[in-house]
Amino acid sequence: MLELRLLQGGLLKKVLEAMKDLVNDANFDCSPTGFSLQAMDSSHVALVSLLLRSEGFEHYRCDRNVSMGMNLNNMAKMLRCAGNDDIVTLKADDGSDCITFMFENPSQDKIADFEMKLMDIDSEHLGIPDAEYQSIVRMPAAEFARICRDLSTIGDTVLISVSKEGVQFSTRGDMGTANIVCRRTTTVDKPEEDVIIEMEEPVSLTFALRYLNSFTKATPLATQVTISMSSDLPMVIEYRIEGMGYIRYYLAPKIDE
Amino acid sequence: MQRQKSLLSFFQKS
Repeated sequence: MLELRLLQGGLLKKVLEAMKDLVNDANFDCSPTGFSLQAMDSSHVALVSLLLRSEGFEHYRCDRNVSMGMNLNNMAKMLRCAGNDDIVTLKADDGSDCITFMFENPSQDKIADFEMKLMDIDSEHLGIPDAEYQSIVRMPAAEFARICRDLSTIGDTVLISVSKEGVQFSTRGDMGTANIVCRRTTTVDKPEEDVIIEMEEPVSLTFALRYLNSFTKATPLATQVTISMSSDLPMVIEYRIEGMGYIRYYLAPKIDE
Repeated sequence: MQRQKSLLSFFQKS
């Protein structure tokens, strides 16, 4: 028996919007720790890792570890039928081939049940070792989204270079080039607007903007984004979900032939 | 020319 009741149903809607363009089908894993997912895109270039901790749910019952295969587009369609302020409950019986999404409006005078078929998915789970990254940048999530969107109108890839002074995003295309530098900030009154850089070593890596633009669909989930890079590792882009967990995206770099 | 690396060249399947 599985029963997860989330007071902020809008949060689950945002989570699905943040994953559905990257991954079609994925297994959600439910354990006493929480509700999680790890899935790669079809070309094995990017990976999304989601954790919603059990403590963040108003009610969390998961009698045994279960893995439930779902089509993320279909799940997003069903969740779009929930109001942003609705309470959402996920329910599944042991051995059942479907999951029920129950939506309750805030005044609790409208209750809707949506039942979705589960799928069998052969998932390729990757072991991601904990790593110390050479450069970590924390910046406003909306600013990062804006930069990725703007640069993708000029070029297909972005060179991200981190130094002690700041982080530079550069691209080039048929019409010309673009460089955007975000300097490290020192304000203390508005931490959500700060650009914070923790650097062991300067790093410069190139990434496909198409994927970064897909990751920025998670922007509504967090005010800040953390970008971790090392010269010999995929980058990690993390959006922390307050009180619940995180959504992390891993992206393999492009390298010179 | 730049080549897109795969995640599988960094992380092991578990």
